[in-house]
Amino acid sequence: KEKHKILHQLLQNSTSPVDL
Amino acid sequence: SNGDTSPTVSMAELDHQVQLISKSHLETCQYLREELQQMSWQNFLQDEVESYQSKPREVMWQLCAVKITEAIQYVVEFAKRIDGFMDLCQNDQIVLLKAGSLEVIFVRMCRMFDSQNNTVFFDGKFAGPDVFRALGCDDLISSVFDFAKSMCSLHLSEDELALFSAFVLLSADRSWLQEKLQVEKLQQKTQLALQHVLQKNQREDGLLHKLRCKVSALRSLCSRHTEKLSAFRAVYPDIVGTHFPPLYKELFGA
Repeated sequence: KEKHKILHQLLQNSTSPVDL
Repeated sequence: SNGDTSPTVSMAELDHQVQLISKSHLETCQYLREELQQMSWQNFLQDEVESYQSKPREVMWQLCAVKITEAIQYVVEFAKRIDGFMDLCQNDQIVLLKAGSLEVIFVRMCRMFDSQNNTVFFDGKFAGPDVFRALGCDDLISSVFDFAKSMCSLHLSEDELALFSAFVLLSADRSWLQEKLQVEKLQQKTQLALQHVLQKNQREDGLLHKLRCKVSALRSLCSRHTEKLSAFRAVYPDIVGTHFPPLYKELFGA
């Protein structure tokens, strides 16, 4: 999970305003 | 079609599947065709081309990594909206996106490609292969442009493109899948919907075969991207480590 942290976040968020 | 069982129900289901995937595609395609059409006259001027060409290799690589990463976020959203994708285990969602997101970007690229001028929409304008010279990957860039051109020549509609993108993303033969059977079922369903839409749109008989042939070309492009990235990283490990988008690094193992 740690290895794909951002991908996990993107998959879990309903929309994805993740700071990349 | 002979009326024996429930073809009407199947057709309705397939129509529904086509509608859902087309909607997901249109909601996440980054640029609408109309928007691209409006920008189609905007080509880079010679001095702008030269400015890209004179960028240091690492700066151009970083710019392209950022653009790919932006596009990947839209592909992730597309995947999330495909019926059944979020029901797969998390491992398999990650496996499919790691292996397939760049392939979907290459498929989607034909929407942003101008075959007549051999240009692609990049960084606000349409760019020819020469814009990417500083990357030091002329052979790969040339292959990517050739692929986009050959995809364009198929003149896929948005619903056909949507179904083909989903088919590519749901490839059940990816390594490390835990629930391969579930993925196989989703991919088969998508293939049926793709066949259905091709028939409905009265496309030529061999088109599905042509599309299936594109899958191996996509895999080759992606493995060549990985090779080029490895070669770049060997020379510029710190640039990749500190300046490349984290999502890009997660996906491509940089």
